[in-house]
Amino acid sequence: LIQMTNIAKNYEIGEEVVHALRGVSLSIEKNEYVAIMGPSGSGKSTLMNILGCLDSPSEGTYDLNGKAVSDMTDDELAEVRNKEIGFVFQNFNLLSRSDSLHNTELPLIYLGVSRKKRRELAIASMQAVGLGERMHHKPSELSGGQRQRVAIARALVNNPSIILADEPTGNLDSKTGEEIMQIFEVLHSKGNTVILVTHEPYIAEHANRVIHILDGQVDSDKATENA
Amino acid sequence: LIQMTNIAKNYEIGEEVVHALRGVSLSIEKNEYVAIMGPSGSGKSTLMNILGCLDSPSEGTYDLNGKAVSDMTDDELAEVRNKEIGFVFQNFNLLSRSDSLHNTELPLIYLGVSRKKRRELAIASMQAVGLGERMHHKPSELSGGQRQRVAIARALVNNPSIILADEPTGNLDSKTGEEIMQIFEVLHSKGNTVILVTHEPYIAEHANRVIHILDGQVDSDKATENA
Ligand SMILES: Nc1ncnc2c1ncn2[C@@H]1O[C@H](COP(=O)(O)OP(=O)(O)OP(=O)(O)O)[C@@H](O)[C@H]1O
Ligand SMILES: Nc1ncnc2c1ncn2[C@@H]1O[C@H](COP(=O)(O)OP(=O)(O)OP(=O)(O)O)[C@@H](O)[C@H]1O
Ligand SMILES: [Mg+2]
Ligand SMILES: [Mg+2]
Repeated sequence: LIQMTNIAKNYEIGEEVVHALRGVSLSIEKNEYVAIMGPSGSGKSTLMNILGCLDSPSEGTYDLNGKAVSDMTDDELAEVRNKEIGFVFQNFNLLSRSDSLHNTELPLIYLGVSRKKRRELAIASMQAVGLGERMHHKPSELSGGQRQRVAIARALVNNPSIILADEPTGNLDSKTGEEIMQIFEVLHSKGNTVILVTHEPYIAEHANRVIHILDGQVDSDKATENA
Repeated sequence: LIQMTNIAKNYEIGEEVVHALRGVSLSIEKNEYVAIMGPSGSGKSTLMNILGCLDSPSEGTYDLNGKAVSDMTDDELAEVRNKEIGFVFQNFNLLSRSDSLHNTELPLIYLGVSRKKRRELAIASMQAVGLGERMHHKPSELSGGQRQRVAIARALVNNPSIILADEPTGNLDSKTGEEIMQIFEVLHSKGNTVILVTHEPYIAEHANRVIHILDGQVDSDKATENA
C-alpha cells in the first residue's frame, strides 16, 4: 500500500536549512495499525503530511497503491486525498467562520455528495464523536477537546480507507480518548489502515506496530503484542 | 490568595444557553500546586480564563489577593495579568506573524522593560524550554509541541507569582513533558503558585491537590500524596 524510500524533507528559513526528515524508509501494508512516536520536533508531523499527500518530499520516493506520488497530477493527488485518506491535523485546521457541522461536511462537498446526504453523514459523524449537542457551535465556541473531535469527525465522514491521525487525543481526557480509540478500532476491524502519531503509550498500545522517529530518522520499527 | 464563591459562567448562542460553570466554589492558598482534571467540555478552560482575569463570571464572586476582581478597573486587571499571572493557553495563542523570540518578549513589552533586558530574559526563557535553536522561527515554522513550548516560555518570562497552565503538555512526548514539569517544580519550590489543567495522570501527580470538574461543577477536591 505505502512504500517510502529514503525520504528527506528540508525547510529553508533565510540562510538556515532544517533537515526535518533525513532518509526515512518504511513500508505499510493494507489494514496495518501503526503508531508513530518520538520527541517533540523529531519529524512526525512532517512525515504524516507527506504520507497524506499534503506535502512533497525534498528527496526520495513515495509509492501509494503502487503508483509514484511524484508522478501524480494535482487532480490525481486531490482525488486520492479526498476519496481514500482521512487526515486529522495536530492543530485541527478547522474553518473558524463555519459551525462544526459545516466543518465536518467539508470533504463531502469536494466529492460532490448531495446536500441531503452530506447532512446525514455529517450528523452521524458528529454523533459518533459525542458532539451531537454542539453541531451549530463555531470552533471558538467549543472547548479544545471538542475542536479536536470535530477534526476527527471531518476526517472520517468520507469513509476513508487510510486514516492518518496526528496526535488525535492530545486534548482529550482518558475516557473521551478511549471513545475515539474505539472508533479507530472499528475502522481497523473493517479492513482499513490506521496510522496515528501519539506521545501517549496507552494510545500506542492499540496499534500492532510502533515506529519511533528520532531527529528525522527511523530509530526503531517493531511489532507490538497486538500484532 | 484566590477565593471563588458560587461562580457561574453562561455562554449564549442564539436561543441556546450553555451553562459552562454552574456554581464553583474553591479557595487556593499561596504556593499551592493544584491540578484541575475532568472530561472534555466540563468547564476547565472556562474556569482557568476566569482565574486568570481574562474573562468575567456571569454570577458569583472572585477575590484575588483579598480584592474583588469585579471591583477592579480595566487598568488594575491589566496590571494583575501582566505582573502577577503567567497564562499558558490551551491553543497557545501565539502571534502568527512574529517569530518565537518576539512572541516570548510580549509580556515584557506591556511592562515597559528595556529592549536589551527584554531580549536577555526572552532568550533565557526560550533556552529553558529547549528552543534555543528555534528563536527566529515563526509559529507556522515550528512543530506542535514547539509552539506549545513558546507559549510556556512567554508565560514564564515575566517571572509571575501565579502560573496558570491549560494542558501544557498535550503535544509533548513524555521526556519533553517532564522537562517542562521540572520548570514548574522549580517555580513552585521558589514560593510561586502553580495551577494547571491536565488530562494526563502522570502530570497531575506533580501537584499537591487535584480538583475534578464534572459538567461545570467541582466533583471532588483532594490532596495528593505530595501534599
Ligand atoms: N464561546 C463559547 N460559546 C459557547 N459555548 C462555549 C464557548 N466556550 C466554551 N463553550 C462550551 O462550554 C463548555 C465548557 O468549555 P471549556 O472550554 O471550559 O471545556 P474544557 O473542560 O476546557 O474542555 P477540554 O478538555 O475539551 O479543553 C463546552 O461544552 C463548550 O462547548
Ligand atoms: N515550515 C517549517 N519551516 C521550518 N522548519 C519547520 C517547518 N515545519 C517544521 N519545521 C521544523 O522541522 C522539525 C520537525 O517538525 P515536525 O512538525 O515534523 O515535528 P513533530 O515530530 O511533529 O513535533 P511535535 O511532536 O512537537 O508535534 C521541527 O524542528 C520544526 O521546527
Ligand atoms: Mg507534530
Ligand atoms: Mg479546555
